[in-house]
Order: sequence, then structure tokens, then C-alpha cells
Amino acid sequence: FRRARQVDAAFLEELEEILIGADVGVETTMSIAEDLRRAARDTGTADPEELYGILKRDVESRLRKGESDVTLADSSPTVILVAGVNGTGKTTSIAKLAAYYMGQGKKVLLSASDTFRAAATEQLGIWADRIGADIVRHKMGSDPAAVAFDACEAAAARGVDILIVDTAGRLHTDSNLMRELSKIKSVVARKIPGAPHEVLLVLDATAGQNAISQARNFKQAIEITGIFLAKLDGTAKGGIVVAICDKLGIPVKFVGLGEGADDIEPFDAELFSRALFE
Amino acid sequence: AITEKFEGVVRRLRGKAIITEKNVADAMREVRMALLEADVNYAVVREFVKTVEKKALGADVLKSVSPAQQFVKIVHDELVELMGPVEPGIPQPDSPTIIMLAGLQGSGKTTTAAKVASYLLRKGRRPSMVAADVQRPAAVEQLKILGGQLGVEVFSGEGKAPDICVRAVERARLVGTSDVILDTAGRLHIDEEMMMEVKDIARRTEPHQVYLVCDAMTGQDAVNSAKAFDEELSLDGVILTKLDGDARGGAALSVKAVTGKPIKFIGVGEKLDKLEEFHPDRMADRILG
Ligand SMILES: Nc1nc2c(ncn2[C@@H]2O[C@H](COP(=O)(O)OP(=O)(O)OP(=O)(O)O)[C@@H](O)[C@H]2O)c(=O)[nH]1
Ligand SMILES: Nc1nc2c(ncn2[C@@H]2O[C@H](COP(=O)(O)OP(=O)(O)OP(=O)(O)O)[C@@H](O)[C@H]2O)c(=O)[nH]1
Ligand SMILES: [Mg+2]
Ligand SMILES: [Mg+2]
Repeated sequence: FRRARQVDAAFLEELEEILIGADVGVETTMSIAEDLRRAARDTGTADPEELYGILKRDVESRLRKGESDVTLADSSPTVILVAGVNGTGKTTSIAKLAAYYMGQGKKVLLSASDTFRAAATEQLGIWADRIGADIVRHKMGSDPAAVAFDACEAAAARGVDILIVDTAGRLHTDSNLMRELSKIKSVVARKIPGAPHEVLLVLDATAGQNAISQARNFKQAIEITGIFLAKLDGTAKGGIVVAICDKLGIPVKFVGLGEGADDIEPFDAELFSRALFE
Repeated sequence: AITEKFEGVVRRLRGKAIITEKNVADAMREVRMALLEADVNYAVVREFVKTVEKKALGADVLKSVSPAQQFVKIVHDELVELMGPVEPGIPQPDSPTIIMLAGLQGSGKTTTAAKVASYLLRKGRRPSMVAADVQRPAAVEQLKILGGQLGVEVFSGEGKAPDICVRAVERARLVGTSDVILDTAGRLHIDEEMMMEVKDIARRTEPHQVYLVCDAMTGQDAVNSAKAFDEELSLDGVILTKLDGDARGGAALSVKAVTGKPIKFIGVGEKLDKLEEFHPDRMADRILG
């Protein structure tokens, strides 16, 4: 691929296979191909390295829309609300985020606001023990917004730097559950000024085009400020985030690279773009 | 939807007696786009389009059906043929029948294990489950809670997953359980150690049915994991989960194409009665959008 000398049909077909194979999707792939064709024509370049460079930077620029850092609030606590469809890796990603910030000397509190799924609060409780973070838990079946409310109070009372709120997995097409999620957000917003300061959507790197629909619906319900791309240690490339960031302006903030508490990296657009083509 | 896309392309077919190469090529382009947007694997789409193109060329445009409809029918029927046939139910050649679930992290195995138990209860069977995920925090607890909701025994224990499974099967034989459902830990198909573990569980318990539990929103990567799990475990079937969402579910076609193994059931919700038998024709409609 890197030996291509011109943007001809064979080159475009190979490019298409790589990008679509990486879940970038048809629409965004065609847009990238069109950019490349135009750039090649304008510069008249025949150097494969230069073409590859144009391509990589094109993908990178689509990934750089929006702020890819997490800005901590001026006054404590910074509240991070975490949401996403079932099984994408929310609870585990929260443990990773907590460990990440504790590694920076921050005091972290977790809100076990998934009161629906079997053993959800136990799961987060075990993570809290393992990493030494504080946690607010109610029993299964209680009101998730009430747990978040109590966690906000505890965060203020205990002088916590970062409060991370776990929520139950839910399909973006379930309007009742999406309404429940916006209620959790409103409760937190009313309790702590400026909260939630970050709203992270956890996406599974193996997800296909449906992730765009997920991002769109979650954005509409609770204004997603960033994506946590989990399970990028598999063979899936997670290219769907290129389409999501490009179309919806939602940046990726972190990636998950395994099942341990330290398997987290802040998002690096250049690294990600390069990996798409490897 | 694909029928609308076809209408545009195929309007020019009106009054023509047969479908020609040019208008088939246009229609196939639409099909290809629709399938890729539905997350069917790139290579699987390429093969599919070739097959359908052959069938469409030379097909007589039926007088009673619009060319667009006939096109859709050819595509639809080919999808149904590829994703079927379906043998309904879970074969139970022996007692206890051992059913093993495996798959990537978060695909829905633990929930599906309980759904299979619920399904078997409704068939008058007496299943039990085995909590063989000894690494995920509270995984055993999760399955125990689900077992409690159904009144189904959950076997768990100390030590490594293969040993727990072997002991569970031995106990099942003693107490006369009809079916033993093994819930295993989520794992990456590229994790050699974990693939060795799941292979070890299969070797030592000799399951009658091994099902891959796969998330319906999986994209192009579905073929990679499905192929690997099939090579290591020789699957008997696939269960596609979370079809109560709006994922088109192209992974169904990809997985079937690359493993040849039947899709047995679909998960359509979080509650334990949300397991349905797979219908290729309904899936074909869904994939075509
Ligand atoms: N390999 C890998 N596995 C991960 C990663 N993140 C999470 N997982 C695994 O994915 C599975 C699901 O993770 P959870 O954290 O329970 O996911 P969740 O979104 O909270 O699930 P629900 O609350 O049920 O919706 C677990 O087995 C995790 O260990 C990752 O980055 N890499
Ligand atoms: N909406 C919906 N959710 C489902 C379905 N099947 C499972 N889930 C949910 O998906 C999430 C993950 O399910 P689990 O059963 O924990 O998945 P798992 O494969 O056992 O996860 P690991 O053991 O970590 O690999 C949970 O929130 C389940 O309730 C389904 O058919 N529809
Ligand atoms: Mg969770
Ligand atoms: Mg499980």
C-alpha cells in the first residue's frame, strides 16, 4: 500500500478496503478518498511517502475536532458522568480513570449508579477496593439518580477532587432509559454547579456503524463531551470514531487497552491514525 | 431502505424483458453500499455481490412484479439461503447435555447463559449453570443472582476455570441435572493463554453444544473473532445478542459466511425471557434496512 505511486483505481480500491475494514464506514471513506484524489491532483505528487502522509494527516484532522483533553473544573469536585450501551466497558473504564487520576495525586469518589444489573455495584465495589478509591453504593433496585445525588453530597463533604458516576448499560433506542439517564444528569447538575464537567460515552472498539447512532442519541440526551474507546487491544481498529468525530464533533479522550486498571491511555490522534494503516 | 434505492436505478428497467448487465451493475452497487453500511464484512460483501449478480443476470423480469421488487427478492432470498437453514432448539443427545458459551468481552454471555436456562426450564428441563468466569470482578455473583431469579442452581468454586467446569459436570451427573450451561470469561481471540484455557475447558468437559455469543453491533472485526473461536473450539452455533437495538446486524451474515455454523438464537433484551429462535428471513429484512 505504501508503495503506491498514484491515486489510481487500484490505489483507491485498496484504500477503501483498509478504511472500510477498519469500520471508518462508507461515507467517511469516500470523503477521505476524494480529499486524497484532489490533493494528489493539486500537488501532482507521485511519491508514495507523501501520499501516505497526506492520507494520515487527513484522518488525523478529522479526529482533532473538539477538545481531546479532560479539563478539570476550577472548583472541586470535577464530575465525570459515564454512559453507553450494554457491555461496552463503562464500569472497567471508570476503574481505569479513577486509577489514572489517583496516580496524579487526586482524591477520587465513585458513584455506583447502575442499580439495575445483577452484581453491578459489587463489580464497581471490588474495583474501588483494588485501587483504593472511595465509593457510594445503594442496594440493587434503588433510584440511580438518588445514588448520584448522595455521591455529590459525599464528594463535597469529603473534599473529593473527582467524582465519577457509573450508569447502567442502556440501548440508545430505549426512550425510557435515555430519559432516566438525562434525569441522572439533571440531578448532578442541580447539586454541583457546572456538573457534569465531562460526559463520556464508552464505545466498544469492535462496534460497527451502529456506534454513530449511539453517539448521536446519547449526544442528544446528555450532551456527550468525549468518547472513551474501550477494547482497542483486540483486532478491531475502532475506525468508527473517525466518522463520529468528523460528523458529530465528539473527540476521543481515552482508549482502553486491556482489562486491568492501568490499561488506559489518553487519546493520541497521530498514533491512532497510523495504526489504522498498519 | 434498499427498495427505495432500487426504485431509482431500476425505473429504467420498465418495459424491458430481461435484466441486463448494465442495470444489474448499478443495482449491485446499491446492494453493496447497503450491506457495508449494515456492517457486513467487506470480503463477504464482495463474494455475495458476485453470487447475486450471476443470479440476476438473465433472470426474466416477471410481468407481475416490478423489476425493483424482483431484484430485492433475489437479494433477499440469497441472504436467507446464506444465513439459514435453522435447526430450531438445542439438541439433547445425552443427560446431562453440556452447553458451553464463549466469546469476546461484554458480548452478553452471562446474561445469555441465564436466558438459555430460562428457555430450557420452559421446555420442562432441569438445567444448572456453572460460573466459570473466575477473573471478572463479581462475575460469579452476577450469575448466582440470575440463577436465583430462575430458581436454577449455579455451581461455582475455587481454582481454575477448567477444574471448576469438570467438577460441575461430575456433580451434574450425580444429581440428575438435565443440562449444564458453562458461562466462561470474555476473552480476546488473540490472547493465546485465554484461548488455551477455553480450549482446555472444552477438551475436558466435552460439551455437546459450543455457542459463540456475539454482539449484534459488531462491525468488520466479527469475522476475525468468529473464525478464531471456530478454529479453536469447533462451534456448534452462534447466538447474536442485543438485537433489540437498531444495529442492522450484518455481523450475522459475516459470522455465518466465515464459520458456516448456524445462528441458533438472538438476544432481544436484558430480561431472562428475551431469547428468541433465529429467523433468517427476518434477519435478511433487517440487514437490508
Ligand atoms: N480486552 C479488553 N476488555 C475490556 C476493556 N474494557 C472493558 N473490558 C472488558 O469488557 C467486559 C465488560 O466490561 P464492563 O466494564 O462490565 O462493561 P459495562 O459497559 O460496564 O457493562 P454493563 O454495565 O453491563 O453495560 C469486561 O469483561 C471487561 O473486563 C478493554 O479495554 N480491553
Ligand atoms: N439490550 C440488551 N442487553 C443485553 C442483551 N444481552 C446482554 N445484554 C446486556 O449486555 C451487558 C453485558 O452482558 P453480560 O452478560 O455481562 O456480558 P458477558 O459477555 O458475560 O461479559 P463478560 O463476562 O465481561 O465478557 C449487560 O448489561 C446485559 O444486561 C440483549 O439481548 N439485549
Ligand atoms: Mg457496568
Ligand atoms: Mg460474563
